[in-house]
Order: sequence, then C-alpha cells, then structure tokens
Amino acid sequence: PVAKAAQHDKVPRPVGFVPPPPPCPGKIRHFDI
Amino acid sequence: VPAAPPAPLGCDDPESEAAAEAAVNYINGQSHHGYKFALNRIEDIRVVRQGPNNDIIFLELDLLETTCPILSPTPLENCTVRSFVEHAVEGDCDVKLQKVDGILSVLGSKCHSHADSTEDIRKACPDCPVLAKMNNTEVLETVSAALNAYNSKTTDSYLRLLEIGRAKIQYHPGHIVVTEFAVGATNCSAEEAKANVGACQLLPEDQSNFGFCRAVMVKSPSQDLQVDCQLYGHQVPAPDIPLLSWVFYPTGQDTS
Repeated sequence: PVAKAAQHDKVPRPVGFVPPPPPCPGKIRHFDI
Repeated sequence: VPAAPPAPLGCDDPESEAAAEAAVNYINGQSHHGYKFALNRIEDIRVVRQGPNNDIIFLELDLLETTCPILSPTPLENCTVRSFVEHAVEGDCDVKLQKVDGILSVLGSKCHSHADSTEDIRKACPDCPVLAKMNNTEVLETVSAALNAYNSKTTDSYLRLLEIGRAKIQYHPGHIVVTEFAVGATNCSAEEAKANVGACQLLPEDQSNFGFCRAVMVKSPSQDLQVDCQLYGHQVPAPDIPLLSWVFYPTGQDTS
C-alpha cells in the first residue's frame, strides 16, 4: 500500500506577500462586442 | 538606489483613466477618416519606470465608434456611441504614453477598427440591416444622386464628396439605401458649378468648410430621396493635421 502522502500544512504565505495586481481588463462603459 | 518599481495600476484606477482619456483624445485628433471613437474598456495597462517622476505607460484600449464624424466640432463627451443594432464598429488600440512630473504625452498609437460580425447583429436583431460595403454600386449611386440633389437645390457653395462614412441597405420591407458621407465646400457657388464643375475645388485650408450628409433613398414600394447636409463652418485645424484625403473609408483599417 502506498503510504498516503502526509498532508502538509497549508503553505504559509511568505512575509511581504504582494497581492496580485489590481483587476484588468477594466469595466465596460457601453457594451462588449 | 534604483527607482522603486511603480505600484501596479488597475485598469479602473484614476491614473489609468486619465491616461486613457489622453490616448483617446490623441487618437481622435490624429484620425482623418470616419467617426470619433469613445473609450469602452481599458483592456490592460503596464507602467515602466524610467526614473523619478518619469514613467512609460503602455495601454491596450477597446474603443467604440460614435455617431460624430471625425471632422465634427462636437465635443466627444456629447457624441453618442453607435448602438449595437446600428452595427457597431470597434477599435482596438495599443498606445504608448510618457508621464513626466504628472504630465501625460502620447508617444504613439496603433489602432485597428472593425465592424461587429453580421452574425452577432442578426442574432440580436434579425431584421436590422447591416453595414454595406463601401464600393457597393447601390451605395455609390445613392451618394451621387443625393449630392447632386443637394447641390441642385442649395443657394450656398457647391459641395464635393470627401468620403463615405457608412451605408446600409434594407431589402425588406421595402428596398431602402441609407448612407452617411463627408463633404467639403468648394470655391464655386452651386450656380457656377452648373457652368464649369471642373473648376470647383475644395476651399484652401485657411477657409476650409467641411460638413456631413445623411441620405435615404427609398427604391420600393415607391421612389423617394431625402438628403440632409450640415456644414460645420470654418474651423482652425490643428497644426499637424493635413486636409482630409479624398478616399473611401474602409470598414476595417489600421492607423498608426
């Protein structure tokens, strides 16, 4: 039997984690074609 | 110490919107054909720091054609974006700007415009007429007949065709051709033109007077032709924008 891989704790975020860049593409002002 | 990288901008941040506004004004200012374009969406923005208070900004913009001809003095904010069922035309633009001490300047732009697909229009509005090709014979005949009709009635200057803006042909119910085209005043009165139309040339730049016409030709069930032209009066052109060239306006085009 293959030993079930030990559940690693959720990887802690590194110190100084930079959030992903704000959203692009931006809002639609009229309509999308 | 190298300049800290600028915080990544979001596409809806005020700085992004300010850059997009400068870009759209530049694109409309440089364009010589068709209609003014309005911002529909900021697709992407990338900022590359050159030094303190000196950034290069790369913008990807999604624009939509408005109903204002490019030569119209109407401010862009008063121009209506052409609706989807009128067969919208989209512009995709890549623009490079520089921001030095908070002042934006456009270094260059490259745009491609294209009409929405006929399938999309038909899906949303099965009976809506779609854009006709510029070299469609019926379109050319309608423009010619409309301009002749206008010139035969006007007491003002004889008008010459500059370019066809757009055209649609409805085949049911009734056979109707609708066209929009740009015109320029010439150095002849309409009366003088009857004698020698070859001598009638567009007014020189310092007196130029452009305008725009809309014409509807009903071919069936009965024949009728309506044409309405508005001249803008002389406008002082921006120093680096040459006179409009006498070319037809292709539906899809690249401009840099």
